[in-house]
Amino acid sequence: NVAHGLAWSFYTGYLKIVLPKLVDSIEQYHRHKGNSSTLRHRDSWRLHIVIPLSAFIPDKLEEADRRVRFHDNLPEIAIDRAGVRRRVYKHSVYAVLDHQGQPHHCVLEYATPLQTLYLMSQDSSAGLSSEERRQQVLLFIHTLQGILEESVECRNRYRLIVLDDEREQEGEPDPYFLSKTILKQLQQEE
Amino acid sequence: NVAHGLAWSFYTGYLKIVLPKLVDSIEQYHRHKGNSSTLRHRDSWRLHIVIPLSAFIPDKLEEADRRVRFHDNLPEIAIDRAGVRRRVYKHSVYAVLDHQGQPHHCVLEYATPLQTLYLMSQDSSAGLSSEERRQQVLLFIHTLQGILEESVECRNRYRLIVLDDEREQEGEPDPYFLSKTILKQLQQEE
Ligand SMILES: Nc1nc(=O)c2ncn([C@@H]3O[C@@H]4COP(=O)(O)O[C@H]5[C@@H](O)[C@H](n6cnc7c(N)ncnc76)O[C@@H]5COP(=O)(O)O[C@@H]3[C@@H]4O)c2[nH]1
Repeated sequence: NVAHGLAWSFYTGYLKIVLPKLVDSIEQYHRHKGNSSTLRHRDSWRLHIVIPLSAFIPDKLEEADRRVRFHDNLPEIAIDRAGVRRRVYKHSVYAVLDHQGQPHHCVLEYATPLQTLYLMSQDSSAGLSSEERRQQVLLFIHTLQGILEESVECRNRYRLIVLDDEREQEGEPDPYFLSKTILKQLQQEE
Repeated sequence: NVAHGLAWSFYTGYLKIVLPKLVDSIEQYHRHKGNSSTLRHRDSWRLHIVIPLSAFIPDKLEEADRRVRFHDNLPEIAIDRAGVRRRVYKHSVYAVLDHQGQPHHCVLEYATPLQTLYLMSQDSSAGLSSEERRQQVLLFIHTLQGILEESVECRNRYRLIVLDDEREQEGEPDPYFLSKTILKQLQQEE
């Protein structure tokens, strides 16, 4: 089951490593910027991970919704990993605009492993159909939720944002669907 | 099948992206170092990927064999990936000493996805036993070989080095098993 391994890989190879360092990273970022505090609400000091049910993941969030705008990168973390000396990990901070044009900042990215699912469903030699891909996305979410709920290292440092972008595509597509979905989550944190 | 997804992920999310840029990276590295050319043999301008059958992967190669010594990092590559702006990819150059103490340089790392397999086999909630893990390592190698053989992007830019470190552990373990295994490969390239 492809998604089972991808969820474990996302956890052991990334979230378990970077999430414990996230708060320090944000504090360092604020110190570096002087007295400003871009990320105002400590309850939103989490990695917001967007999980689109379609598994379709653009490399720039702005391509999905122009109300989601890159703001800055957090300081880098460098760790020796599997023979790569000082492999670099970093997160991006985005400003998400509401309908009044007001920016809400958060640490945001897509669940990168889903790109593998999408590309596999496009490569006939990978043996994954579009129907199977959808099943695997649901299995990825289910497995990842289960792992993270039991993880001491990751507690309170993440937010999974499931994007129902398939149902959304019936009828008139909303160009601000991503920003609205993220803002619903952020409002609960503010 | 966990390993099937990890092999596809390793290809679509890493090797397919970084291997086409490897030659440029090495040329840039040599220019930056003046007239020296650390990696003398163009046939060894490949990413040498060590795949231990045990899936046991230390983060520092020196811990596996002190004749494998970190030399330098190649220039970084930065790409926008899934919302992370300018995500950094880099490779490490190692000096591998032969029995005469002569250094042979190469671009070297472990197959990072196997760390996930190893950690899964240690976490009872992941549902992977040690026996299953071994099967999955073999499936990973088989799947990855199949993908890479068909890949135009990766042709001639990699070398898979399978490390039979399980059989090696019966009897007196050889502290130079890793370096000797790598050197056998490098001698074919020199
Ligand atoms: N040696 C090496 N150097 C790299 O820079 C690198 N980047 C990825 N990989 C391996 O390729 C495969 C595909 O990567 P993907 O990004 O889809 O999944 C990644 C990704 O979703 C997340 N992740 C890891 N590193 C980062 C990172 N720096 N930024 C964001 N996400 C990351 O966690 C997953 C597992 O990572 P690894 O377990 O390190 O192994 C990966 C994986 O097997 C790498 N391997």
